Amino acid sequence: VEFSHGKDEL
Amino acid sequence: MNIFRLAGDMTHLISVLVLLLKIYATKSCSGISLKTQELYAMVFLARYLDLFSDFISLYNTVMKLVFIGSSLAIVWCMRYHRVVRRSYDRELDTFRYWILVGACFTLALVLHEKFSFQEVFWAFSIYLEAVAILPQLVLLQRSGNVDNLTGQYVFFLGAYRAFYILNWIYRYLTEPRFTRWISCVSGLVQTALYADFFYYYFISWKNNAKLQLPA
Repeated sequence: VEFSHGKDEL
Repeated sequence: MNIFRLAGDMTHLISVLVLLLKIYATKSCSGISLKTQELYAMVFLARYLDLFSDFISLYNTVMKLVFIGSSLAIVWCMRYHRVVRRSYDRELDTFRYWILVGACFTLALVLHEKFSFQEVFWAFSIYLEAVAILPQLVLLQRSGNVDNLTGQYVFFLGAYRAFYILNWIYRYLTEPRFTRWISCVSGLVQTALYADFFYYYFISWKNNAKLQLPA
C-alpha cells in the first residue's frame, strides 16, 4: 500500500 | 518493515536511551552538545508533521512520539533543569547552527519529492539530520576526553543511519518502485560524517583505552 506521501519510515 | 530498518530503529532508540541514562544517572550533560539536541528536535518536529494525519502503524506512531518527546525533554533538561544545566559546556558548544538550518531549508525548497508544505519540511528534516551531529562532533574534539556513555550515544546515533542504508538497498532490490534518493544520499553523507569518529571509537575499543578525538 502506498502511504500518503510514501513516508512509511521513521 | 525489514530487519535492517528494525535494527536501525532499535539502534536509534538505544542511542536515545543511553543519552537519557547519562543525563539521569550522572545528573550531568557535560560533553553533550545542546545545539545537536535542538537540531534533532527540529528534525523530528519537521519530519513527523503527519503524526496525527496519517496513521501508518502503532509502532510508527509510538516511535515518533518517543523521538519527539525524548528530544524535547533532553533540550528542556539541558536548558532549564537546575542541576543538569550547570554542567552544560556553554563556552565549548558554540557551533553557529542557524547557517546549517538556513542552508538545509533553502535546499529543501529547491530539492524535494513534491512541492507541498509537508514534503518540503520532510526534505528539510532529512537534510538537517545529515548535519545535525556536527556541533556534537566539534564539541567532542574540543572537550578532549569523552566519557563512555557520551561515546556510546554518538556511536549508536551514527550506527542507526548505517542500518537504514542497508534497509534502502534491501528495499531497492525487493520493491519494484522503491526510489528514495533524498534519504539515501543524505543518509550516506550523514554516515560519512561519523567515519572519523567510528575510527577513533574502534581504536579506543581495541586498545581498551579512553576515547580521544584529535583536536
